[in-house]
Amino acid sequence: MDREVLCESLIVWLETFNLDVPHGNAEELSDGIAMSKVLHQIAPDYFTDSWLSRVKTEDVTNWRLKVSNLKKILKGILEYNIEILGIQIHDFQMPDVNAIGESSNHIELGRLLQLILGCAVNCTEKQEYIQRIMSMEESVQHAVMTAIQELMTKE
Amino acid sequence: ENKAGAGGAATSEGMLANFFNSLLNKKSGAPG
Repeated sequence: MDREVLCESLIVWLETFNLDVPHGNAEELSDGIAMSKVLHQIAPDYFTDSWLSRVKTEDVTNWRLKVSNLKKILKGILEYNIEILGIQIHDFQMPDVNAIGESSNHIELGRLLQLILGCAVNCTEKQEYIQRIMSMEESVQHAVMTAIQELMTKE
Repeated sequence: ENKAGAGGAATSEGMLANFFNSLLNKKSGAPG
């Protein structure tokens, strides 16, 4: 899997969410704010208003603040997989949140977005999210399919 | 005329549709 292509495709996928914060490139995503809002839309009963409020949204330009947000997001995703979806992810290289926060690393951001994609296609509203994917451009669908297939082999 | 190309595109579309439809029908791993 070309992880650069994966990252770009998953950034395009994020356009299917109704987001009120910038989310068009890796730099804009590196503070974690848009991704936290995506998780809140996917599973609002788990990624609650209270959880969302713990993600810093003001002046998140310092890389340490970005990494702090990204750690909360990664932890939340993994706990959601275990506690709600009943999915334990094995042998998947977890995203290096330091690399995302420090340099907006595309490869690592792609891994984090891949885990969010996994939440979307397994949540209670998965039908809606899968149908949105099916309406996307074929090249994006291919990348998304490959990403999901890889995750499925790690469950 | 590029019949192979058109057929390839149709196969690709079909493969994507099959995959996502199977995902739609997959039972959730969620407990309960």
